[in-house]
Amino acid sequence: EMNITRMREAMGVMQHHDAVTGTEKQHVAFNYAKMLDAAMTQCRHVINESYRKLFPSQTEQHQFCPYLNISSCPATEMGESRMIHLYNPLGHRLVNRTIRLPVKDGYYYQIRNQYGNTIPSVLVPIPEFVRKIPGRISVANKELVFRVPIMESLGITTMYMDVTEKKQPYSAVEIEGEKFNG
Amino acid sequence: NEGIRIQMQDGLIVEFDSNGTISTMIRNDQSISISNEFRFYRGADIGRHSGAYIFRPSEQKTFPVNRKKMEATLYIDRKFGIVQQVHQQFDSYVGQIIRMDEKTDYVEFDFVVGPIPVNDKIGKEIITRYSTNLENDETFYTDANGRQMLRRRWNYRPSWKYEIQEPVSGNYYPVNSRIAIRDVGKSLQMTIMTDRSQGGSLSPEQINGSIDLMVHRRLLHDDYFGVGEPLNEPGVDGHGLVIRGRHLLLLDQVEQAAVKHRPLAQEMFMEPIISFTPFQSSTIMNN
Repeated sequence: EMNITRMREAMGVMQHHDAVTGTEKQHVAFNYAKMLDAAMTQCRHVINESYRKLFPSQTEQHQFCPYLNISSCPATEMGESRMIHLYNPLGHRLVNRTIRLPVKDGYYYQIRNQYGNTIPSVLVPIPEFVRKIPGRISVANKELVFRVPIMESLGITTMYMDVTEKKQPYSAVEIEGEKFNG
Repeated sequence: NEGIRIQMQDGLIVEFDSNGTISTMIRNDQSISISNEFRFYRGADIGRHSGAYIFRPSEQKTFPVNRKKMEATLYIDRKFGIVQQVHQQFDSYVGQIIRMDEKTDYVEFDFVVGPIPVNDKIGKEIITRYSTNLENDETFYTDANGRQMLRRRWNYRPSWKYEIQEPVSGNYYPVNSRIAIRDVGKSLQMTIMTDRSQGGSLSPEQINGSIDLMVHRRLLHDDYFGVGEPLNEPGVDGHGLVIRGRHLLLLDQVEQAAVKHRPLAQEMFMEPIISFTPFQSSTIMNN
């Protein structure tokens, strides 16, 4: 309850007129960002606790990737296999949702569903204008793209990202670019 | 060298010309020409300035962001059809990925803008423009906090005689989640979904058929309305803020448009929450 209340309080502060309109002074903007970040960290703790209750056999802490918006995610880009947990917060199911995960070169990637069956995936380069965003600290230069066929409403879908050093029969296919030169 | 044509779900077709610029969209055998570009307004350096509170450019016209020809690369996954995208680099500080997923019926524009260069001592307000040949009778629609769609008309207020003092900003409205134009004759609606609140309007340079959305601003003077400092966010390294955002473009028959854009807005607002845990390959079978 206390962990969620931190986000409630942050949202209450953000309803001040200067946060809504973006007319706050810069040092206040920094403070608002800090307040929201701290509250989100607490909420991630709550999600972790929920997973622990739902899946008591899993003892690992869940890793979150707040920098996915700049194609950076330490959990996926270090060349290690990962279980991917997707929670659909909507009241309706999502069909054929495309997921993009930042990964690095030099490894082979396979995506499997909860039954262990391989599903198609491809690797696309992250464009230079994203890789060079100031402050982006990441070794990822590709995006691993795949589709999740169905995410049930308010449901958790689990996938597997299997990382190997040798090519597998169903490893993600690398897409080459073709320059327009008209 | 002849451009490409990509067919998506529900028969939506998108064409790119040989330069890698989006050029045509076809829905129900109706073809509309479309273009997309990034432009900027110059911030005033004398008089009342654009700032946190107001949008008041020095001239009532825009300038292109790219100083040289845009570079574009096509990525197509011919095996599974998961990826169909074009990477566009307009200038060192403006790039965009246009994605067309054959399992969806919208076109995604994923743009990166910044840090906005101000070495020339000119503040800039960057817009992205979607221009079409739709006839929208100088009218457009914006949402009111994601709820009602409100009708907006160029240089017009429904309850008083409007005298134009601010030709550009007087026509800008808040866009919390979507903005749309309709061509009643063709029975087509183009809706742009935004991933955050932005300012939007028709383009003052082409009142019919176009939508402008302001995506980033960097200004060098205070607007004297109270904040007491220019809108010049430093970003992580002090060289200016970079933004990455998404627009989804829908083209549908007018009667079908709301059925598409309402659930899509919810999906944008509440995306799946992704988390990761380590595992060894052998645990797949155990699980």
